[in-house]
Amino acid sequence: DPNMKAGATSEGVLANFFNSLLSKKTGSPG
Amino acid sequence: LCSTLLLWSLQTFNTAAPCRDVQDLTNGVAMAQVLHQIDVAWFDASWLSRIKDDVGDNWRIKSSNLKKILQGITDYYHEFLGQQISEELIPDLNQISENSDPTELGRLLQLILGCAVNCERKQEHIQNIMTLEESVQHVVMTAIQELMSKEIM
Repeated sequence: DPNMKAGATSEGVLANFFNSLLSKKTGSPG
Repeated sequence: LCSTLLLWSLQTFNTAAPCRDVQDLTNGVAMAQVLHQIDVAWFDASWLSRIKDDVGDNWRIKSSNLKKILQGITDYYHEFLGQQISEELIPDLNQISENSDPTELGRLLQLILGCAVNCERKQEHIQNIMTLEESVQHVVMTAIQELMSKEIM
């Protein structure tokens, strides 16, 4: 189903983005 | 942007001041309470007490509250995150206080979102975002990407 595939891709993009944000170091310059 | 970020703040933070629509936010009280919840050490009780909550339709008090909020956010980006906010991202506060402009209010909410996803408790805030409806997550992601693309270190 192309719709399901598009949905899964979109979810993947969101998950990847927010997970990468989670792993980014919190930004105090020190 | 504005309506989606309004939804994000409404579903994430429990503010004493109403936070249901654009009009509710233009006096700055709910946004200040959101910032207080995002980083209670930075936007502390003393900072929050400088935001007047008895605003009514007085645009001068609204404007004064919004200036304090933008200044607090600017200081947070500069001193805590080591960043300068790009000119393009800075909202026109007069348009918010006088005309309740949703585009400019969206800009201010975008900067608050930036505080949330970079603060010490960012994990909690990001995980909350990940529970929101997919369409909301998309707008939030785009707003964060725009902030990141214009970061001035």
